[in-house]
Amino acid sequence: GGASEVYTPPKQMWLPASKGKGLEILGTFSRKQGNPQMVMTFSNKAMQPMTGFAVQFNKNSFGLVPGSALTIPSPLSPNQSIDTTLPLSANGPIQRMDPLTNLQVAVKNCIDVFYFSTTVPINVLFVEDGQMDRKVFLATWKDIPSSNEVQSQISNCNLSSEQATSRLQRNNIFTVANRNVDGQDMLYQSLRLTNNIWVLSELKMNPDNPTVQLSLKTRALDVIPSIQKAYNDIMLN
Amino acid sequence: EDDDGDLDDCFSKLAESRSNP
Repeated sequence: GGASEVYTPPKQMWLPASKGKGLEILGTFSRKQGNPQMVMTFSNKAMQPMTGFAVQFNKNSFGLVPGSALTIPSPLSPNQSIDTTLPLSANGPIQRMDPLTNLQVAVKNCIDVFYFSTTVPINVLFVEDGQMDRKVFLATWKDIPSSNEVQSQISNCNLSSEQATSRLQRNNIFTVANRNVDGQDMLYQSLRLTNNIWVLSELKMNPDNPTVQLSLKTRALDVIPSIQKAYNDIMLN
Repeated sequence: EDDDGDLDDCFSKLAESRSNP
């Protein structure tokens, strides 16, 4: 651990060489030093050197834009592969995408412009100061109607409540309070997205039962499926 | 301190009200 402890999915094929005129891109998303980032491998599988790389995003739900220029050595020679990291900012133009976390990307080089789309794991958009004040949490929990509460289950989870607390905290999901009621651990948690949406949660964990009950409360119901997936990914990986 | 105690109590009540019997 240390440098990058947030849950980072394995790299996926974003642009196969067959669609990129020899350019292949594998990638994933992570979070480092308070910023989301794209972590990619560019490979030149063409028979000519590639130069002039640049990247652009279409408008997206969270206003993600590249935070710097793409750094690829020029030229990228035939058979050469290079790992590169692109820091992202969340201060760009916003347009709601379906699914919400969809991101359309354009990459250009001296040969052509290539397009692909991917989905951003929403946990890379959980900010470091997402710990809600306890008093505000209680008021907000009460304030959000039960129609805005969605329950789900996380199966096959073998973490203790302490392990879950620390693993979730490394991913910017903060435990505001915890109680043990009749042997069941109840964790009250908060997270905040880069666009200032708050999500409150309750985790019910029983040491004798690998199924965890997750209840999410937020005024922005749209984000719930992505948050449920993030909890699953973080707790099971 | 009293405020903290109240908050502790509120979380205990919340947890009790939501725990499965």
